[in-house]
Amino acid sequence: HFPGTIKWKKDKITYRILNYTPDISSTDVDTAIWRALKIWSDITPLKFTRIFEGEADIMISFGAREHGDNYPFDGANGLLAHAFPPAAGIGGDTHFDEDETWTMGSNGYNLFLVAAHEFGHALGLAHSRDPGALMFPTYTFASVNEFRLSQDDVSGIQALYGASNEIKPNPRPQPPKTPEKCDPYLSFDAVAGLRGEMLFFKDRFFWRRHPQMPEAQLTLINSFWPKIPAKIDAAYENFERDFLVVIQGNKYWAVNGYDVMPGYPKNIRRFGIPSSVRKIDAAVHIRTTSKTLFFAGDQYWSFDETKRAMDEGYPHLITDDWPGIPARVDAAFEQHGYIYFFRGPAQFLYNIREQRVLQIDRINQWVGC
Amino acid sequence: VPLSEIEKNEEDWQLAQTYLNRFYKLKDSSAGFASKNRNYVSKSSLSNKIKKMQEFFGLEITGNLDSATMGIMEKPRCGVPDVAEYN
Repeated sequence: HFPGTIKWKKDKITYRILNYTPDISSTDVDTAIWRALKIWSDITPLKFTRIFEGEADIMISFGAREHGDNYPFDGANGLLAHAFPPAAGIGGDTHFDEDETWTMGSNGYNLFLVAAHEFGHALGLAHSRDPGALMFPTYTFASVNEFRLSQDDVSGIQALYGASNEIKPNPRPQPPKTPEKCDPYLSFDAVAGLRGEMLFFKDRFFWRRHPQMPEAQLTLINSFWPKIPAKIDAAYENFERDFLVVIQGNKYWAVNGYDVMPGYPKNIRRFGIPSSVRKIDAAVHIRTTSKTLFFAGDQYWSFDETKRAMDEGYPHLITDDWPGIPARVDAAFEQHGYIYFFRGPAQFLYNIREQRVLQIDRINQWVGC
Repeated sequence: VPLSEIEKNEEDWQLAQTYLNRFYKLKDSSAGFASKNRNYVSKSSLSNKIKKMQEFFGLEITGNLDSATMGIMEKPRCGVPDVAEYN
């Protein structure tokens, strides 16, 4: 919230669209604005009414550079929009930077997503530190149809105005939670190295950890890689070819730095994994042997990166070849002759040469807890 | 950060100063500081604001303009400050 917990002293709020952007049709702008207000009215007693003349509580406009409020925009990218906390006059007003490319999709800045954020400010929410929250300061594209407010957003707005007093026929699904590094039940979806850093994937997020840094930074996957799925099943670093492979369902993407390489996604059958396998649980690339292992259910396959072919006689049962490792794994990565296997809140440190588990720990230490 | 670092990355310096000025209320007690260069911002003030931003974004709190911090500063975002008193 803003200092003083500024909020509207009423539930009926008016809004007026003063002008339009040439990037999208005025009908689309109307729709995006209406939907962006609705996400807040759906979960509070607030009611928004559009007016077409006079002074509305929330005056909405597009402008470039200096646009009359002494807070100039900065041309394309950088600042996208801003809004003023609840108050008379300029309070609640919301301005969009006309120098941006506004869109209803993902090829530019999605007007619905930015408007939903700005209306959070216009209703009394400041910025959130939760990287999964709509009120986080930086822009990340998310599919509009799958968009959901985070628990942080819901708690913030309902602390100001209370919950919706309407009985809804179909109760709303629980808001998505942001993973907690100290959660004793934390588990990883995938783990991989990337150019010396470590990436720990969980739900829509990943922790990014630099070896010398005790802290790990939590970020939305799509904030880095907008074109890969919001949540992945497995990942590994192909060190020789300097790219990260992320796997979701029966598809995989090759990522070089920030860029998804052209021609992806491809089907995991290209590795020789049978079409009966619908999901890979974990993948790990072993540099010394140039083999990539794929784990699915209680089985695993070994792919030879040099020959670019699956090794003969696979799949094997995990328990047959990896003494001390659980029958199923969530994630794995290799480092300095050890494989770290992850299952639920535990990690298993496996010595490849000695072919045995040396240590079992909790996984939270990797992400700074 | 050591001054030579900052001079080496003049562009980063400018971006950081603008960013911190806008979102972390850079102009503070040092504003009354008599200095030749109107844009002069004390190193400690800049480093403190960098720490404030790093703390907000869950980054390693170093006070330095490291790549993760610059990476966040270069991301498109909302123009409302992250930390400020509102009048």
